[in-house]
Amino acid sequence: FRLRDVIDDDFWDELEEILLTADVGMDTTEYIIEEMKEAVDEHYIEQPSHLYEVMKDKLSEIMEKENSDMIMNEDGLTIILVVGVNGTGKTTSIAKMANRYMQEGKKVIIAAADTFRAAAIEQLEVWTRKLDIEIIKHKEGSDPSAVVYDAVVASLARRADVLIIDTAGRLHSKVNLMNELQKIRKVIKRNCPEGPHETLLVLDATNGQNALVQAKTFQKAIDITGIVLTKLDGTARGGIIIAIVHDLNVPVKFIGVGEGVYDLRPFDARNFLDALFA
Amino acid sequence: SLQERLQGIFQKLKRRGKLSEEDVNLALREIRIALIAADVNIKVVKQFTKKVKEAAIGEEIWHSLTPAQQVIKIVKDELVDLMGSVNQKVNMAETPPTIVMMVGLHGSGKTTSTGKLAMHFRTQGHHPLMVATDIYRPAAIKQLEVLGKQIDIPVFQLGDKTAPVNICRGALKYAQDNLNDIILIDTAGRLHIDEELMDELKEMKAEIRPSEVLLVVDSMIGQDAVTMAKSFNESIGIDGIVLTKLDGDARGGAALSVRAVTGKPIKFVGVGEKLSALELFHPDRMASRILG
Ligand SMILES: Nc1nc2c(ncn2[C@@H]2O[C@H](COP(=O)(O)OP(=O)(O)OP(=O)(O)O)[C@@H](O)[C@H]2O)c(=O)[nH]1
Ligand SMILES: Nc1nc2c(ncn2[C@@H]2O[C@H](COP(=O)(O)OP(=O)(O)OP(=O)(O)O)[C@@H](O)[C@H]2O)c(=O)[nH]1
Ligand SMILES: [Mg+2]
Ligand SMILES: [Mg+2]
Repeated sequence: FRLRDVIDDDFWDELEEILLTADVGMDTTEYIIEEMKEAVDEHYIEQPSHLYEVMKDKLSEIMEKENSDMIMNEDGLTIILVVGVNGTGKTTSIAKMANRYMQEGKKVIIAAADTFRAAAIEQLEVWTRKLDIEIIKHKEGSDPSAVVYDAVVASLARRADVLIIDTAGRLHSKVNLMNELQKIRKVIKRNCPEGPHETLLVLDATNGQNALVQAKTFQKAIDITGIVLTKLDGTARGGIIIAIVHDLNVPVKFIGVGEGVYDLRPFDARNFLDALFA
Repeated sequence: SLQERLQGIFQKLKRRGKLSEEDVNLALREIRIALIAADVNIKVVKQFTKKVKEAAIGEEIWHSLTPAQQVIKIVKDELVDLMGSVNQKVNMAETPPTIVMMVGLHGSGKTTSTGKLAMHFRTQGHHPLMVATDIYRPAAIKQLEVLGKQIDIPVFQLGDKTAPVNICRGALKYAQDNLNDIILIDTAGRLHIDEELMDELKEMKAEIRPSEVLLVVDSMIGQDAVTMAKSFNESIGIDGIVLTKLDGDARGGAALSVRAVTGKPIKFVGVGEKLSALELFHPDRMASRILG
């Protein structure tokens, strides 16, 4: 465990270092340390290991949301819109989710609405061929909203259970690209008023403080209902997610732990925190 | 902003007369907060603020009329000093072809940057060849081929069933026959902790002996930048860095961290998704960006 066996100034310094190194960020780190100092006084905590458990309990409360499960439409189509900045793992996460739903016996359709990036459609097609799922696609360079329209209409007509929409990576600071997402959302709503049932923001666990800006910007633009935190199989801890969940009141639904189709797990706050402090 | 917070501190201090070591540390604390918020690694921040303190004390700025501005100037100068490099060019081979290898974490922008560099070298009158060695990611080879078509630059590939080291061997032969003087090798994204994939990279490097290994780093990366860069440098040795997605609003503290831990220069920055969106690295612009 830790080398410290007493809660002293060195202990608080070490805890600060652990939190900051995990990308928890300065504000959240200060908040956590203040809370823990109070806890030590209130509950006469003497063992660092005891304090770590108290801290994980406290953070679990922040991270565990009642809507951590995916919102599925029990009698009809569930539409899942997947968004995020470039390279975070959207396309791969969609393949993983599609596989999950197929294994649950659901009929899944995927919309290739990244009509911009080189070989984005081909990348998704490799997955849909492997999983034997239907893909709705247009030519590269076509209007993503047109793909989404076709996909929603087709999914309703074919009575699919789940439609997952892949979108192009986009920096949240690019207003025209965020407007494009708003247009996609409108197209969904027009043809399926209760949709999208889930709008998932895919975040890369190796990102630092900018992930919080990403989350806030995407939420403001198209109302995020859940987060997929990817690449947790690396050495980055994704600590910024604590501030994100707290500030946006949005749950983490899945974590990505590798490049394979099974490398997706439902979010477990305690496991996440154990790994963060490991 | 950092300037405003430092001004606030110096206002208070001036009213109290002489500056103590503790007062100086207050200013340094603000600098530390600003750098950590910018994703500079906390250990790098520690070393850096120490340097700033030495430089500041040596300059006797603490009694000046505009101490906040002077401190900012010292911090900026130290940042530029640390990140700046005399040589921002790719190391060219003594006799062609020059071989450049692109490496880095998943999704950092290696494939796109390979295309950008190919376009950059062709504009300078070279005859580049791009090589597709990512045999893992679905449609990775196709992605590089599409980019090659966009800028009319050849892409060498042997499909996804041939080992990367053999693809490289084939590429060298092809370049010889087709008189390509620059070979850009795109590799698969990998974790620095994946021994097997890091060995693959070592094997490729030993085979083709590139004159330049470029670590492609996403400018949004957080504290992990140091662990990752150190590991790549220790495992395979890197010669330079490409920092991508700087058209975003990440402060990009990784620029400082990666430079500090590897000693290698940032040679290029990616500023967009188009293949023309590649610029040389400007340390003064980066310093201003990091300080926010
Ligand atoms: N190690 C690891 N790699 C991942 C994970 N998720 C995705 N990747 C890899 O990250 C890279 C980018 O994944 P994509 O699915 O193409 O990301 P994207 O967000 O769709 O990218 P753009 O569409 O270009 O914005 C690929 O090499 C994936 O294999 C994960 O959980 N762990
Ligand atoms: N905005 C912006 N996007 C970029 C930049 N460089 C790359 N991208 C985007 O980032 C995403 C990932 O780029 P890739 O070139 O596929 O990254 P990669 O490192 O080859 O990914 P893997 O091979 O899966 O490891 C794509 O959507 C690119 O268009 C940049 O400088 N700015
Ligand atoms: Mg994608
Ligand atoms: Mg690639």
